[in-house]
Amino acid sequence: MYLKKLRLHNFKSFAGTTEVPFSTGFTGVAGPNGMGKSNISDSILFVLGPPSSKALRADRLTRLFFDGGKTGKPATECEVSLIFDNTDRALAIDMDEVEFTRYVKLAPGNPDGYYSYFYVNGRRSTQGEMDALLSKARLSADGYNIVQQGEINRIIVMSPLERRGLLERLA
Amino acid sequence: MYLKKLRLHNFKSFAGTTEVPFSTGFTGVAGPNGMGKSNISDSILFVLGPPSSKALRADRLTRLFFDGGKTGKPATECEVSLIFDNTDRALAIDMDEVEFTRYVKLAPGNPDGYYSYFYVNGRRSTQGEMDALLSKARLSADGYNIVQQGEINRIIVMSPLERRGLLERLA
Amino acid sequence: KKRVRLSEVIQGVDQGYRTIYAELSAGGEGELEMEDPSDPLKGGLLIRARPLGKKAARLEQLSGGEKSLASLAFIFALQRYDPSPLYVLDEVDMSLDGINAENIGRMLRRNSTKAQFIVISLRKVTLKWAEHLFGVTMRGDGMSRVVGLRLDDIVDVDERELAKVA
Amino acid sequence: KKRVRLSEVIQGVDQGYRTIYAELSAGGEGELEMEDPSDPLKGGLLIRARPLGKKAARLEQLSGGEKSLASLAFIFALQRYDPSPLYVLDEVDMSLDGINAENIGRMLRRNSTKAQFIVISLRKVTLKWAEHLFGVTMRGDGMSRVVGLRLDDIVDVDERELAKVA
Ligand SMILES: Nc1ncnc2c1ncn2[C@@H]1O[C@H](COP(=O)(O)OP(=O)(O)OP(=O)(O)O)[C@@H](O)[C@H]1O
Ligand SMILES: Nc1ncnc2c1ncn2[C@@H]1O[C@H](COP(=O)(O)OP(=O)(O)OP(=O)(O)O)[C@@H](O)[C@H]1O
Ligand SMILES: [Mg+2]
Ligand SMILES: [Mg+2]
Repeated sequence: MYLKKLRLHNFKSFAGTTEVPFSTGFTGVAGPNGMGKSNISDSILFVLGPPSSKALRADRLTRLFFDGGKTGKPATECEVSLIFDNTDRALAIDMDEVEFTRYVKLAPGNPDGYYSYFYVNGRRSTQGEMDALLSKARLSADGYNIVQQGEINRIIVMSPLERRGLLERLA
Repeated sequence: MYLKKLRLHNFKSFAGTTEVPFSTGFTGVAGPNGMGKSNISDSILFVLGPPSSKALRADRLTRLFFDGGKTGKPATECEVSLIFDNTDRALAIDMDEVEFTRYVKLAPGNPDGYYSYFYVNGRRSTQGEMDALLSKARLSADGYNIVQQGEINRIIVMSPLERRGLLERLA
Repeated sequence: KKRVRLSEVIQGVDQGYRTIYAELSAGGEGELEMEDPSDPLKGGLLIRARPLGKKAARLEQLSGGEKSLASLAFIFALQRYDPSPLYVLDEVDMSLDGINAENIGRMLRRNSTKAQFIVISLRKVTLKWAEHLFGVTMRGDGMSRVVGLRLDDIVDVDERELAKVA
Repeated sequence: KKRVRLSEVIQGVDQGYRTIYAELSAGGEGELEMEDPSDPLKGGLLIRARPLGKKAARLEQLSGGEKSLASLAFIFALQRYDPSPLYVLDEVDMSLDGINAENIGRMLRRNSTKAQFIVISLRKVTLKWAEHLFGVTMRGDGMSRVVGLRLDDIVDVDERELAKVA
């Protein structure tokens, strides 16, 4: 299986809707400082990773909405979709294509101030259901397959117990 | 004033005695990974910085002795000297040249397992005397004039109180 | 049971790590080791890395680039033992000199037959190994855009070409 | 007394930081600010950095390179206000793209008329601004040696040197 398309909607510096088509193999992402490269890896973690915003350099989920740029009004929601080619059925869903979506919307009435919903092929899904699907396909973000900027040496610096934990997840 | 010579004796990967002459202005230090570049900045901190070894990637001072290389026996002492041109008398010593030396020697009888001595122009000096001299000349290592590998973003990440502390030292 | 399974995993990843670290360090030696070899669930997992021509040293003494090489060998060893379909690596070559970055680029290219790699990098020695290349840019309005790039667009990514892309 | 002196220092460094950050970010805006403007000894010191064309954002949202630029502007502002005779900078360009690294190299060269700078770097765009250049090397025996280098020795540190080894 592989990620065939990434769709970002008002996610961090990606205003409006941006679609990025991916191929199998080795894709490089280049560009000057501050253009949005790490925001792309944040968007993938936003869907596949832990639900909190801390790993995404945001103190709260609502900070992830496009802020309107220099003069515009901030967005009140954001959405990221990861569309996978699943012809090899690595994901336990009988579809050639599987789309994982996360949608966060401002909701001042709510205790946290927002809604956060997950969808699999358009149907609401709990975090637990998603985690089960992803971990069986070895797609969860906890196995060191997603390495954020500045984190590469963590493997060396982490405690022996934490390092053992990485391998326990494969056991 | 400026650093005119750095002398390393059995300090980390610098076996035997190495002398590095410096000029005023901008000196670049290049070379592949693992060759000893950061060990050079460690040697400067060893003399000018806090007495503990933790900032030098060593769990104890005796770890700073050249380890003998692949097949040799480890050294039992190390020494670093910083020789400054003091023609402008930035250091409160009436000499055109001032040499700061730190010498650490293995001493199994001692509680920490070593001696650590400081010298100014060959005369034993306490850490306090050195600190007074250095801070008056703005040469202490605590003002962010020495930035170690990986530490450049600390200014951004540190707490507001810690950042205020940097400026308090100039006050 | 759990102990046996974990023990197998550790041995399996260790096998890969030894080989891969030896290759990346051009002759150095690395291995994984349990703090308590008699019981993998008692202690933690230690990682060792001894670059070529050097005496074994504590991990913290290694240089920034040497630590990154060991980390990358570990990640590739995890992939060899139990591959993930997707790897997203953001500036993992940040501490590597030109030669080590080139070797990582080559290994990423090799390993990308078995998995998808999305690699963010500022270094042309790494990016030149990519099969596909995207540029991320912003036009001065704070809105990111993704554009397709060809390798020659960034052949001098450390110099004038960046200004053209930005 | 102590409050007045600290207040002067903060204002002085802030002046320099505003100018230097604007230059390094090619038109962005930065400033220092007391958490408690009425009493510098009550709160801490905040640092603000808003890159060109963007809305003010929390510091943690800035990219790695943007954070480094702000840090470097702060260091140069400290130097402008109360210079140290010696600066030792180890890979401070690690997160910078080619253009930003070049600008830092140029600023280091400018500021080195007033202080001595010893700068460790893997990037030729930075090293090419140096007036003197040392190479640190090891021959496979674990013993470091320092050699004098000329700029052309590393003019293609990402290419020609690689070809020799690869
Ligand atoms: N919610 C948001 N709305 C608009 N812009 C945002 C938002 N969150 C972050 N940004 C902007 O995104 C930029 C950072 O992007 P990112 O970290 O992806 O850069 P980068 O390309 O990885 O750069 P570098 O090479 O320096 O790591 C910052 O300037 C930040 O202000
Ligand atoms: N006491 C010691 N005796 C001998 N070698 C040592 C000692 N302490 C550290 N080293 C070696 O010094 C090397 C690290 O040197 P250093 O950190 O200066 O490299 P570097 O040139 O800065 O590399 P990088 O570009 O990766 O940062 C390590 O390989 C380490 O094993
Ligand atoms: Mg980034
Ligand atoms: Mg180093």
